[in-house]
Amino acid sequence: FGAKRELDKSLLDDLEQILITSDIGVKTAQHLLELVSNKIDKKEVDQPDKVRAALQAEIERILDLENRPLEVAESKPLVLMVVGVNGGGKTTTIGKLAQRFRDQGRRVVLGAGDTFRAAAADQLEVWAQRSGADLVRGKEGQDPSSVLFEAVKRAQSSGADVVIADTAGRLHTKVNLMEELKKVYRVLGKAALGAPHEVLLVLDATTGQNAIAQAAQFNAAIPLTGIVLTKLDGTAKGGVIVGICQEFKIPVRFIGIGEKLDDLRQFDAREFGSALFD
Amino acid sequence: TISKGFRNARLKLQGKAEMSEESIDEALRDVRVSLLEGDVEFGVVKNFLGRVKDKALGKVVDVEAKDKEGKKLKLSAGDRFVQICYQELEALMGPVDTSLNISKPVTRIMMVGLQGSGKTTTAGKLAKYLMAQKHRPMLVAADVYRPAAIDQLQVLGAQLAIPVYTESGLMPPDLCERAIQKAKERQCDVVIYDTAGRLTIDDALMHELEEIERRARPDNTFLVCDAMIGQDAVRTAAEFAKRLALHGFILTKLDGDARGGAALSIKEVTGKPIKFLGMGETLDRLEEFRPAGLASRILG
Ligand SMILES: Nc1nc2c(ncn2[C@@H]2O[C@H](COP(=O)(O)OP(=O)(O)OP(=O)(O)O)[C@@H](O)[C@H]2O)c(=O)[nH]1
Ligand SMILES: Nc1nc2c(ncn2[C@@H]2O[C@H](COP(=O)(O)OP(=O)(O)OP(=O)(O)O)[C@@H](O)[C@H]2O)c(=O)[nH]1
Ligand SMILES: [Mg+2]
Ligand SMILES: [Mg+2]
Repeated sequence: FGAKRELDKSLLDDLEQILITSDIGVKTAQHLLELVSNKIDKKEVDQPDKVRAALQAEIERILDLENRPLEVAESKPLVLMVVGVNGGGKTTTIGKLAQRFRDQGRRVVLGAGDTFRAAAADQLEVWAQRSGADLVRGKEGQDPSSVLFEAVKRAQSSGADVVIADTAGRLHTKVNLMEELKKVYRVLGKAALGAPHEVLLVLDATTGQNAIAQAAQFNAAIPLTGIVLTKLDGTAKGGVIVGICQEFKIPVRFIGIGEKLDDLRQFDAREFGSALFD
Repeated sequence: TISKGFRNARLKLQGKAEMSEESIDEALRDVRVSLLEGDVEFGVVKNFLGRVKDKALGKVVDVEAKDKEGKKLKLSAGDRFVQICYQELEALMGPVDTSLNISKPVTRIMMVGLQGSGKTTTAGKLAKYLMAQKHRPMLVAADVYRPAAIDQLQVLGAQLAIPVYTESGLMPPDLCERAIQKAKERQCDVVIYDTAGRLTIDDALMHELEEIERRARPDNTFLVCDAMIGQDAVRTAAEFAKRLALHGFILTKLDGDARGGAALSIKEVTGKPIKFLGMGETLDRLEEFRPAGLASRILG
């Protein structure tokens, strides 16, 4: 353990507490501290600021995955699928994404793929109205795949640039619901070439270590192209994303910082890293 | 699924005749990892381990086991350590108190919590639970912000065939106070206030809850908390408990594989009982809290 033995035990304990209380997870925290204490110069070992800076830099390095902006492809429409466990902020995030595309002068269709939860389509309808997007909704209890197929068809026939597919919240442990998700994925592929071009997992920043299982299971069911980390305007730090990025290499594309239409930001690893240590 | 942390501790300790302080410390390190991975809060873990260590080192023989004929067995020190962990965790999660404060003529229940934790769905579940006990609940749509929140509650009310009170133009404190009279008019004996999700650092919205409390005097205020919440559970629960008269909390989405360590953290920090557990999306999936199941889930 070389340098680590020379690092003040209380400094290590303090740093470990900061990391763990930000939801980085005990094992990830321990690996980070080991790595950093092996890297830093013998002379810097007793300078808390230097150790902290090295930690922050390592976290930023892990998070700094390629984050392409969402772009309308050559072949319109761009098809975006949004998935995640219950209550994480999928529907609200879709409203924000719709607004972002509208600000770029794009025409957007929203697909009300949650045909299960009470008033889910009504909720998405409000966001469609607020962002000036078109909405395709089905009947209650209708197969979500057929509603979303229809949404892509509407986008194609109306010359829209983007389709964003909302799906019902589901726990990754529910096999039948994960099968339903795989079916949606396949049906979107039948509706348009290469669809869905983006699959975003919405993770609530207040979530603890269970987020890792969520990322693993959703990624195993359908290939994720990005993560949206929501509710970062609260007191939770969302540190669990560090372990997720390290293990699955899925980039965080956006963060949600509120409940309004413009409360969405492109993810910035540097800002996130420094906020972790605030 | 048994987490590596606690399984390591169990394997190392199985049948161990004697436990030196050193081996107790080693076992505690494994338990620590397990609890932190189970989302128990950092400081709460520290206190828990301290208590377990005291008991493990103590000469108090308070741990017993019986064989198949009901004869008392002598436990090895290793098995005793494992027993202490389970018992201490169960004790911390209890005592069990799933009672509801009932008042005449109209019992008031208020649901509070962070965004997306399951308040609206749980309001519906509580209504169904109360109907099974021959009560006549009315749901109150006190979330005037979230798109289609009122619609959502109305759909649940329709599923249960019970009234949902909403009045456009009224802010939640007025609405909740007026609901009591509306309930009497409709021969309902319980009102359940579904409030908007909010951050504890949103002073205006936290003040709104204080206003509802002042005007409607809920007999039961429940913090509805997502079982998958991480270290923030303590910050959030402490703030709600500080500003409101919390009567208990409800942990939702336990039908997933989140370990639910927040339950221990929230109980420790607020001292309030865990009342109910949400075990699914439909209105019949509400259970009264029992410590044993949750304790072993958190420990892993
Ligand atoms: N503070 C805050 N709240 C958010 C954010 N994103 C979403 N919310 C809130 O979280 C709650 C749940 O949002 P929804 O969009 O309904 O979440 P969902 O994932 O679609 O939920 P289900 O469809 O029921 O699984 C709502 O109250 C939103 O306003 C965010 O970035 N910050
Ligand atoms: N699997 C599961 N899902 C649940 C449970 N309780 C609620 N949900 C789901 O969680 C999501 C959020 O539930 P809501 O009742 O809308 O949560 P809320 O706290 O009212 O949300 P806001 O009003 O936006 O703060 C919905 O998809 C619910 O169906 C539960 O016990 N298990
Ligand atoms: Mg939704
Ligand atoms: Mg609600």
